[in-house]
Amino acid sequence: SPVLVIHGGAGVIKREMSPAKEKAVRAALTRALQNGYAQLKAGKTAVDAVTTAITVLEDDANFNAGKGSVFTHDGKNELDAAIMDGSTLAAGSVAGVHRVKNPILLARAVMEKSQHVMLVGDGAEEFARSVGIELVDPSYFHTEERWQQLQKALKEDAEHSRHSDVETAKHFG
Amino acid sequence: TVGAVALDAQGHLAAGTSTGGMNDKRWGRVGDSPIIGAGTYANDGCAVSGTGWGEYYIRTVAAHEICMRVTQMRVPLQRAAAEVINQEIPSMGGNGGAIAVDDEGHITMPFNTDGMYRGWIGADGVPHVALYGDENDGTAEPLP
Repeated sequence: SPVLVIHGGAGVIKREMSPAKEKAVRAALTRALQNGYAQLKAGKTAVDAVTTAITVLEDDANFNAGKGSVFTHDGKNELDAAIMDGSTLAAGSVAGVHRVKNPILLARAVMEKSQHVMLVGDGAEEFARSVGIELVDPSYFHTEERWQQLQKALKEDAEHSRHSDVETAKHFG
Repeated sequence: TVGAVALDAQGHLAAGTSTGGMNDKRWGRVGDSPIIGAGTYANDGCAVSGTGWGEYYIRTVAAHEICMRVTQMRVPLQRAAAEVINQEIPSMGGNGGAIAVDDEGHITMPFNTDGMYRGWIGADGVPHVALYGDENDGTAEPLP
């Protein structure tokens, strides 16, 4: 029987979750499961199900991917994604893109429409244009919650003379 | 980081992962997500997507390692994932979690942090969602 499993990130701390956020996260995870599983029930492939489920989560600002991506030290949103088809060992991935609305779709395009496995940065976005993947203005990824998280981290950076200690505390990707 | 693994009606597996990286990251630092074998891997017997301190997933080639234990060493999926995610990676100083499915529909979602956003759905079509460590995954047996 078809099966779909998803994750939306580790490091969840119960006491830091508001009831509203918890409700929104549960709803988004449920929607991702339902949409992805609908693909499987319709006889589509595991790659279709994975892509569909991840796209739902990328479009939801509660998750650190796509719309809800965190900021780099330089105040940019920098996204990565990968996909692999177990039946063929085909794989595609992208790293360091700033304008791709759904990086998982671009990773799939790399897998299916190029001879390559991993594209990065401007070149990956040029490839995205060539295969019709939706690009957005970088401001699409700007959310106030993530911006404030960066401001907090920058303030902590300034307050700590030993940068390595700070680096250890903010390792989740 | 978000991810998904799936087994379709033809018995084929797939894995995918997508991330916005790390808050305040510098120097073009890249985590595990785009690196096939570290955060994402699938073959004909196993599919894995990881989330956590990605540099440890790179060093352990975590997703590939889980699948190799399953497909070559015949280690049960749940044990293979637990050995890599909850033993090997923490022993080196890393942490995080993963989701995995094998070609028989067994699933597992190990993590060593307080919680992990996660969900699964099988033949009954009922979505199951959990966020915290004290919520029962019920994944020891194949999904119905």
